[in-house]
Amino acid sequence: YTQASAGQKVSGMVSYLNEMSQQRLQPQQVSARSTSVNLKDLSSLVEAYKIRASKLVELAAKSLQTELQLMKTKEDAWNHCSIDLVRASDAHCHFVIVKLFCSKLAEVEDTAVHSALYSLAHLYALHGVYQNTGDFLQAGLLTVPQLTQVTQQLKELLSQIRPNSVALVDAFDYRDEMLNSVLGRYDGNVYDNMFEWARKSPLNQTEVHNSFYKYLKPLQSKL
Amino acid sequence: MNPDLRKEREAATFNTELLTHILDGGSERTRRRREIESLVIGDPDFCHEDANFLSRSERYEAAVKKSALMIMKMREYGISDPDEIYYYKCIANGSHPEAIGLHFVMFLPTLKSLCTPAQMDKWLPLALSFQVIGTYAQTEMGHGTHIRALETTATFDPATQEFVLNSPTVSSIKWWPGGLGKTSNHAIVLAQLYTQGQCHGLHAFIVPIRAMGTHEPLPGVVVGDIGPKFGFDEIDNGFLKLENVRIPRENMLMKYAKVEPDGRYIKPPSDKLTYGTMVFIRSMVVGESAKAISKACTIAIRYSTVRRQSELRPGEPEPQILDYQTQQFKLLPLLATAYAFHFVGQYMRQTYLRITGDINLGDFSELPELHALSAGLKAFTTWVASAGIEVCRMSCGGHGYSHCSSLPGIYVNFTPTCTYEGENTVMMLQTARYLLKS
Repeated sequence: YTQASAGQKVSGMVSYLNEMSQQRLQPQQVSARSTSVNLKDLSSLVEAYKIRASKLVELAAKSLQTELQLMKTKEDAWNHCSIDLVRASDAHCHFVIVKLFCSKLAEVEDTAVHSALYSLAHLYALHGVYQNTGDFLQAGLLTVPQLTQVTQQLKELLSQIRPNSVALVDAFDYRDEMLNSVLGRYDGNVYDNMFEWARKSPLNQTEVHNSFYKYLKPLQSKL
Repeated sequence: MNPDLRKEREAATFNTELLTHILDGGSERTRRRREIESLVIGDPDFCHEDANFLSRSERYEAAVKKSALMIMKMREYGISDPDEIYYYKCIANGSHPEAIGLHFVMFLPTLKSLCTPAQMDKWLPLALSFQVIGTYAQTEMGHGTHIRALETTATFDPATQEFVLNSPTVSSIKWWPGGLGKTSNHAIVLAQLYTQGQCHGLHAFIVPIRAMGTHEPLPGVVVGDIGPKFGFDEIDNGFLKLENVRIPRENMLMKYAKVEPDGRYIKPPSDKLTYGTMVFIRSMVVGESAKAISKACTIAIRYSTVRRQSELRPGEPEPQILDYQTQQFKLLPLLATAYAFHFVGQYMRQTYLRITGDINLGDFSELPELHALSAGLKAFTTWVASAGIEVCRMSCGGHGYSHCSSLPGIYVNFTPTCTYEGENTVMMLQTARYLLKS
């Protein structure tokens, strides 16, 4: 932030901060700016995450500057705005993840697989908006009327992904021996195996557990 | 095959196998992974009692036995590629940690990244032949992520050409590093270096803690297990107290920072290099987050198609619980998260390898970004995955609480990632520091 806001170019995953300083240097007419996110368009969502991260980094930096003006030491100022700082980092990481997931889609050639992964990426991005509506509203990326659309769009994606959900977990290709889970067995024969598993419990080694003779029987005889 | 699961698979709109290839990074890698997995699955030596029914001591012993077996078998099969070793271990260990895991994931990488060529010649053959079984002792009872506050000291004595290591306070006793209590005979100890009366900060030293051969603790070394934990029953997390333990000058890892025989200190090009192993682990943890959440999702989603419960419409048969919108809302975003983390894990791994390659060539320019990104993504993904596994467990109703679901085991063995190799909030603040500097 410090470098980018001073007009120096930063590279790597933080390069979006360059745009922040460009926006500041080249003011646009408010009517010309359409920052509201298109919830049905994944690339628009990626852009929204980028702007959210940029805004929260800026907010944290300003919060730090304000604290510093209150004559605190640098360290105290840092502590007094650490909630904002963690929030900025969180938004940065979230943007990186959404961005990388979407970039991966470009490498997928098979149309059917691409479509399944696209829905997942869309769900991931949209669910993050749903969980962090405050951030997106604060950044002016989302309007209050759009909040209903977020939920509506989420529901549509859930219905869309539901038929593929087993295939999508099968694709992870975990052998039963690796999962070691009766509930998650590939063949789905859960209940027979759960009963068999329970019978192996060491408490079942004898029909009557020793504790009965040691404690319960003497108790019963005394009362 | 359960008829509901069969129907689900038949109705899928894409070829699962093609997606598996994408996740593995190519069809050839899928083929090889399966080939390696079959070696373990078909091996009677790996058929053992369900660990859920064993005591902690029995679980530790079984894990040590398994580790020894794995090493022998991999040598026998000639498996030496790091990815292939990973495949082999994943299937052999399941969701349980490996008893001598730190030897592989921290001890050996630290040797490789911080040893001089001469040190490498000495220590690597010993470590690779398991004459030396090592761990990485950084955390202290009273000090965790803020490593500059670590209290263990290593004072150079030019008269004997030795470092004298001490745990000067109770809070400085090394605490938690895996395999330290009973398994390892050497530890890479992170200690404050003193020479010519000055402290030069944290540096890494190879410290013998048990005699090679008898495995008895060495004089001045107080070492043992720290007791049961939330999970990690296979690992002997340990304590280590050093009382005037003398080690030769050559036992300081001197690829970057050095202490000359006369006691002169030579600074490293970056003080972050000492913590390179932590950056390595943080980078790899991102992929592990994907693994943990994808396992939990696999279990919860398969079970949610098998389990039928209640009524959607009066009088009709019980529906699959995955047909309830609330169940979809719990599980499908987590499924999407598992995929997102998988691809981010691949990216983080490639980025780590690329930047460390540059570092080895003397280019440190991207080290700060690697630090910041690995710290932030480690924190972000482990927080989300830990919470997500718990959601998966609860979405399986009462059966998710049973160890037979494997979900409690996945949770307790994964959730320490939120605190180890850097507590998550501190990691986020490190990322923030970079963001503000950038």
